[in-house]
Amino acid sequence: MKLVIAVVHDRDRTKIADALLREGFQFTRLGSSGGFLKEGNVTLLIGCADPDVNRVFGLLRDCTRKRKQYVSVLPPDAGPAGTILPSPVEVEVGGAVAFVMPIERFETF
Amino acid sequence: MKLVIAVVHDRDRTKIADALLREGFQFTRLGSSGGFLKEGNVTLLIGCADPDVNRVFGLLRDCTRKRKQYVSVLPPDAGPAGTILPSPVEVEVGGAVAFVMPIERFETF
Amino acid sequence: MKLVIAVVHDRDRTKIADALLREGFQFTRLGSSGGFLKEGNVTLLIGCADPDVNRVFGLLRDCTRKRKQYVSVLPPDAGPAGTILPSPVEVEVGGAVAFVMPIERFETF
Ligand SMILES: Nc1ncnc2c1ncn2[C@@H]1O[C@@H]2COP(=O)(O)O[C@H]3[C@@H](O)[C@H](n4cnc5c(N)ncnc54)O[C@@H]3COP(=O)(O)O[C@H]2[C@H]1O
Ligand SMILES: Nc1ncnc2c1ncn2[C@@H]1O[C@@H]2COP(=O)(O)O[C@H]3[C@@H](O)[C@H](n4cnc5c(N)ncnc54)O[C@@H]3COP(=O)(O)O[C@H]2[C@H]1O
Ligand SMILES: Nc1ncnc2c1ncn2[C@@H]1O[C@@H]2COP(=O)(O)O[C@H]3[C@@H](O)[C@H](n4cnc5c(N)ncnc54)O[C@@H]3COP(=O)(O)O[C@H]2[C@H]1O
Repeated sequence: MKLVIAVVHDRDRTKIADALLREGFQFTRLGSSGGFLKEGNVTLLIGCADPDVNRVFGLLRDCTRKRKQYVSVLPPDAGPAGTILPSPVEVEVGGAVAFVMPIERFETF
Repeated sequence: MKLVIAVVHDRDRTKIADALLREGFQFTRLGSSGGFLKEGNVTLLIGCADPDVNRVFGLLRDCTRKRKQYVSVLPPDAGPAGTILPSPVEVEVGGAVAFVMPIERFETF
Repeated sequence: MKLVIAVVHDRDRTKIADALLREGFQFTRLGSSGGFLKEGNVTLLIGCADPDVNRVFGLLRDCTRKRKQYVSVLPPDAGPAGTILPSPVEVEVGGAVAFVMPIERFETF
């Protein structure tokens, strides 16, 4: 058994949830927000059998996609925190990121 | 050290939290919701010593229990998403699920 | 790659987030609350390269600190749940705790 922790953009959350249910995966949703853009996103905990990780990754690939977004505030690493830019800057924002972690034991009660 | 990630039904959350505190376990609560029934539940992060995992599982067994629940909406894998059923269907809903994960390092600051 | 799961006190959350961004770390924030004091805190998921874990720990050490706090309610393990104390008791509350976990696979979509 593996735990897939996937952070998905808010716009893709319904699509990925329906696809996971259609494929019979069980999962839990946690509200979250991005470190950089501070926008709302969703963190999914998906416990699945080892050979199913590739199917989960396939669904993430189909249901999420990178897009361009304009940001008007500099992050702290690019200047004094919260600097307002004269004109918005284009940042490529992701669709999703996913971590796969080993599970030593799984039980239902 | 191990991290136990436990997803517990909303009705059992107070009981399990009190039992963990009584037994001297430290933990963190994260609001969450189920993938299938979309109902609110709670995800507990419980960092504990390796030999204590069985005690945590014992508390989960005592404080959570399966129960029957009627659902009136089909999940996407059983028909067009959101189909309203003519009459509610009985689904057995869990009390809790728990994952045990290895911890390579733990520090308090 | 490692996943650092850090639980940080609400008062330290902005400071640690700005420091992580300044150092170029990507992370996700999850709202959470403490098992014992039930106060709001924040759980950070920080996926980073193996050799960077020490830098993340350094930032946690700089940005969070233990402080004394007065509590007026006994936890269940010290008496009947929710007992009001005649006079508040001083408890040392932490700045942060952090777990380091192995990552078998990481992908962005
Ligand atoms: N210093 C910087 N300079 C320029 N652009 C930057 C940047 N930091 C982030 N970005 C861009 O902004 C997007 C949103 O990042 P955010 O941290 O809000 O939201 C992130 C965060 O919540 C999570 N995430 C990404 N990498 C992570 C990691 N290593 N650990 C934990 N969470 C991560 O996934 C969300 C989407 O990440 P993704 O990489 O697809 O998309 C990122 C990335 O394209
Ligand atoms: N396709 C389906 N067809 C028929 N019945 C279905 C079903 N999917 C789920 N159920 C039933 O509905 C209950 C609630 O699932 P939900 O996803 O809302 O809420 C779940 C979810 O939040 C979490 N969970 C369970 N398995 C998980 C996994 N493998 N990974 C991550 N989270 C999981 O624990 C909660 C309780 O799960 P539990 O198994 O005890 O109880 C489940 C199960 O009995
Ligand atoms: N039974 C008890 N008797 C007397 N004092 C007690 C106690 N349990 C906790 N405390 C004190 O209260 C502080 C807040 O605990 P809380 O559980 O609300 O908030 C915790 C919890 O959310 C999280 N945490 C700590 N250890 C954890 C663990 N092993 N697993 C998961 N989360 C943990 O980090 C927060 C800060 O923990 P920290 O240890 O720095 O600080 C703790 C500790 O100093």
